[in-house]
Amino acid sequence: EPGVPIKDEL
Amino acid sequence: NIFRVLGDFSHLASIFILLHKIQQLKSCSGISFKSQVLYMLVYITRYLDLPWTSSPYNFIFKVLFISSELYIIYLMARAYKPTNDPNLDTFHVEFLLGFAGLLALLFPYKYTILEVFWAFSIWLESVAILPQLFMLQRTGEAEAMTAHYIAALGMYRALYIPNWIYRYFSEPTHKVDTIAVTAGILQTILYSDFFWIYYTKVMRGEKFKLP
Repeated sequence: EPGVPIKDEL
Repeated sequence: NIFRVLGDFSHLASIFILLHKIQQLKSCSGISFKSQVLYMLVYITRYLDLPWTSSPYNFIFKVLFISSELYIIYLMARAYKPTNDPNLDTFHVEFLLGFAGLLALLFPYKYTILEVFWAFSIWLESVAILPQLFMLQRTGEAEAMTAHYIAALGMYRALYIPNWIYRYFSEPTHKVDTIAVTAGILQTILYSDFFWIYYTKVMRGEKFKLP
């Protein structure tokens, strides 16, 4: 999805 | 990358230091219950995606953070309640909740429940240490273990900053997570004064004492 970073951090 | 891994393990280490302090000294004096409750709120609102977490690394850390925080709150509210002095823990957390809530509602990446709660958790985390630092300021000094706890907790987000820089250059998409980066920098700035005293006193074997 454009603009929404992938939540791959804690 | 190394910064990210060191950051996450610093975060985990901070929790072990805190648990060690409480159990060894059989006391939670000097620890802000309000900050701990805020961290619980941070974990709950950030890790709403726990059941859909695909990375085992993230999944394990999320479970560890939520469960250890629950245990810390249990120790402070039940097992070692008499050692927890609410008269020193007087920061008005409603300001912090209002700050995080307002920013989360105004600038989420998307208006979905998960995104708004995620942004709330990021902003709340950035200021959740304030009741703890406020308490430290009121008492004027801290046990070595408490100082190590705050230092390790602060280091975690500080280490995320070189991680973001590294990721920006190493990943082809060059993505910047503006919310996480802005809040992460704010969070690290809030610790800077503490880091300075920690560096000049505790790391040279002296007691953590405010000038």
